[in-house]
Amino acid sequence: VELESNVEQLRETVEKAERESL
Amino acid sequence: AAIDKIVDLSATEPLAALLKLSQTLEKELKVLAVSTAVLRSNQRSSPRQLIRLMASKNILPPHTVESLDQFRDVRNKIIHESVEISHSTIFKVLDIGLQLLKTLRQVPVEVITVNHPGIPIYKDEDCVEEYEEVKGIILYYTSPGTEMTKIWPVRKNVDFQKGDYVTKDWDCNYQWGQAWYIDPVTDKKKIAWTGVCEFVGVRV
Repeated sequence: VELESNVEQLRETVEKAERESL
Repeated sequence: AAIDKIVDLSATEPLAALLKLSQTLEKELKVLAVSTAVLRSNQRSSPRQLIRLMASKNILPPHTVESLDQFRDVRNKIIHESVEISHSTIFKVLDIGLQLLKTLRQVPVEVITVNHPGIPIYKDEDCVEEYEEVKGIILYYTSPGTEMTKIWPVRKNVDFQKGDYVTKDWDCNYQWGQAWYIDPVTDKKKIAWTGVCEFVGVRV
């Protein structure tokens, strides 16, 4: 469960990083 | 090419693909650090230190820094987890990691790779009399949205592979006069340069 929540958090941060790079 | 290899590998060995992706991210971080002179090519630094260093110099934006840290944590958890991790979770992380790799490649830094490690260079436009000491190395310059190639003189014993990342170093104590080459793609004779310093970059 902890890993799954970490993966979800990672997905959100990477999406923010992607928007930031545009 | 790196992304294709990771995707191919994921079809049969998702965990190995995840490790490969992690190595690729670390390698590209190092290339960015060397390309921006944050790190010397022969200097060692842990990925975590590199991320901190590049964040402090504002080379990496904040969410990219956070993503890289979180990716490493997730990767470590997957590798060290005692229970078996489902393939679907690994695929999800792979997908996110590839997205992160593409984001990292958007960092506005010029990166140089070897496009052709060495072709004969001639003293005449008919390409008959070859330079004995040097060959031509074709470098590929990329930064987000732009790309170009350029040929430079390099010693014949310098051994690179196509795709190697290299540093931006020239030695102007050695300058080479006008030269021509036969373009390996079009097979046409072209002028290489009118007078340039010798390329002495090293592999990153």
